[in-house]
This record gives sequence, structure tokens and C-alpha cells, in this order.
Amino acid sequence: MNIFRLTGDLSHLAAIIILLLKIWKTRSCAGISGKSQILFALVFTTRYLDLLTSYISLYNTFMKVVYIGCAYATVYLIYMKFKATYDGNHDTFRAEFLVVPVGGLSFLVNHDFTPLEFLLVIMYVSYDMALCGPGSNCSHCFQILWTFSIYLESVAILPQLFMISKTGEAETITTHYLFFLGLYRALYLINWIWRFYFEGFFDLIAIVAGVVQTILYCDFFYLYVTKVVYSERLPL
Amino acid sequence: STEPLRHDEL
Repeated sequence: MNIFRLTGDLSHLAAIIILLLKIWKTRSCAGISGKSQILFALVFTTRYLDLLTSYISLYNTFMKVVYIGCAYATVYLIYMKFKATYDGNHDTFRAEFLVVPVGGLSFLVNHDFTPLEFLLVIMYVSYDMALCGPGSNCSHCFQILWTFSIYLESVAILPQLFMISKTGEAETITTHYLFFLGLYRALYLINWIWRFYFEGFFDLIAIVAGVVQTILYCDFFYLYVTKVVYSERLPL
Repeated sequence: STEPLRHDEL
């Protein structure tokens, strides 16, 4: 654990709490993309399945449970409790255009199989194990789902950014949410540089997806710094 | 190996 990773995690937590509190206090989810929140719930669910199989630390377990819980609470508030305030007409990004390609990519490019090896596995011309069956510990499925979650997280904010560009504005509190979410990604990039130098840690899948994700926030960061500081709303 | 990869980051 280094300071960049810790502050990154806390920044991520801050973003999630800010969004939950905003919806709860204003009794409204206007301007919030329910689709992005469903995608984030899917991200946490598929990534943290390892809660069931491996223990890393109390911190790790606690944060995972909180992230998952908050993600589902947010989806519940948007689609159930404050459904009447949900602006579905402006939340028109086609989420399947993200989930399907990301799903395909996670099968093709992951830490367990190269595409050719995967082809061999599904054709049962495999070397030492099939994907599922007696004696399987689900590690390959978990690995592919982990990869899926990494790829999906990198693009899950797109429905939210699309919604803002469509309506042409965002409430200040929504921009704070996006700022902390982007800050979390930027801090994780520094964390990976740190870990590469001091621990020799290098996870290409996480790093490439993380860079893509951070780039998606750059335009927003620019607007946030130049506009939000001076006005109540984010004009585009 | 069937040992699952451990991802320690959130």
C-alpha cells in the first residue's frame, strides 16, 4: 500500500458517497445516468467475486463490501425509490455497445489465455484442465470476469458523460462526483508508476485500461477546473 | 496452474 493507492481508493469512495448523498439529500437523481451506475454495479460485482475465494486484508475486504453495497444502493435509489425523478429520456447511451465488445475483449485478452489458447480450451484440446468441471476452482472464470470488470470500468462513465453533453449542463455536485472519480484514476496511474519502480509490479491489462479511463476524464477535468470554480453549473 | 491470480488492488 502506498499513499497514491490509498488516496486513490479514498477518492473513489468519496465520489461514490457524494453521489449517494446528493441523491438522498435532494430526493432526486436528475442529471444522473442510471446506466452508468448499473455498469459500475456490474463492475464491482464481477471484480470482487474473489471475496468468496481469497482473503487479502481487512482493508481490502471492507472496501470491496462498501463499494458493492454503495453501488447497489445507488442503483436502488435511481430505479426504485426516486424513479420518478430519473431522467431516462436523456439517458440514451446504448450500454450494450459497451458491454458486448468489452465482454468479447475480456475473453480474448486476459492474464490466463492468449486467444489461441482460449480457442484450444473451448475446443477441449486443452493441456491440463477444462474451463469448468470437477476439481475446477473457478479461477479461470473469475479471471475473465476480473478482466471484464477492468475493461468495463474504463468505459462505464461514458453514459454519464454522454448525458451531460446531451443536456448541455451538469449540477455542481455531479461535477464534484466526476472530479473525484477522475482523481481516483489519476492517482492509480501514479500508484502503478510507484509500484513498478519499488515493487516491480506491472499489470498491463489494468494499466492500459486505467490510462484509457483517465483519458476519458481529461476533457471533463479541463472544464471542471476552468468553469466549475467560477460558476454554479457546468456549461458546455 | 489452477492457483487463482490474486488481485490485491481495488
